[in-house]
Amino acid sequence: NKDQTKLVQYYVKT
Amino acid sequence: MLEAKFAEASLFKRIIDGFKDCVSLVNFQCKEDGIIAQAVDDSRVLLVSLEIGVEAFQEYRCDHPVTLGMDLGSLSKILRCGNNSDTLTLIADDKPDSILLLFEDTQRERIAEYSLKLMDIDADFLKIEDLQYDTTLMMPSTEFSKVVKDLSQLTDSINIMVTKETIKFVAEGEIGTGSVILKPVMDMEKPAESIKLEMDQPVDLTFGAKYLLDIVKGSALSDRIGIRLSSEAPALFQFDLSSGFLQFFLAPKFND
Repeated sequence: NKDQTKLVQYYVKT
Repeated sequence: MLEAKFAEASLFKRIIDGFKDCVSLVNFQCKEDGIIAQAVDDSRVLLVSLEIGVEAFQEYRCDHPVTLGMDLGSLSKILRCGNNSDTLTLIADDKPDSILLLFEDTQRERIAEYSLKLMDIDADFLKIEDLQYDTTLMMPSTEFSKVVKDLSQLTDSINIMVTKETIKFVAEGEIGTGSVILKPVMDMEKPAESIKLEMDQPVDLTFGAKYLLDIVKGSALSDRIGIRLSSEAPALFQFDLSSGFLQFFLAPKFND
């Protein structure tokens, strides 16, 4: 089973 | 003052239908050069980015930048009130608490006017850097939609593997497994049917099927979909408008 990653792991909040 | 007129209401309907099921509250930022919007789904996995350029409108005027916070469910109810072939004009003043939607059937002299209350939406804006993707695919959106819908019946995860000459979609579920293999093909008579593949690095990525099912709802906007994949970043799925685009950025699943 694979874990779902989240967008904040890749992108920075502005 | 914002006055943005679509030659056909159906275009704005298709845009909103393309992402209303995955995000509900959206800030539309209207500027001189068009309208942009960005929103992330509740699970923080899928990001929608919309850009409608001035050329997509029959007439467009925006004197001052204005942000229109809308509930897409409510907007969608009003959009259903217009006929597809009506013109649709979005009208808002510089500090609006509502937006006016004007549907006009010029042949029958029918005018319908609705106003939608705006909302203050406190949403993060994510900065997405332009990046080099390992693989870029262009294919018919109906074909991609069929693959996603078919394989989603078997599993909640779809694996996409791209090698030099092959695009392979795989589903492994409790009831069984399925795979679809596509090869790049150039259709000279029907260019829209072509499958184009540019691969710098092979990729092997897994995505949640439910997010892919949301993404394929954008298919009504364009007969082509662009898919950009990278091992290091969320995948980008893009539907082009005559001016602008609807993009979906989807975070992949990884082995823990």
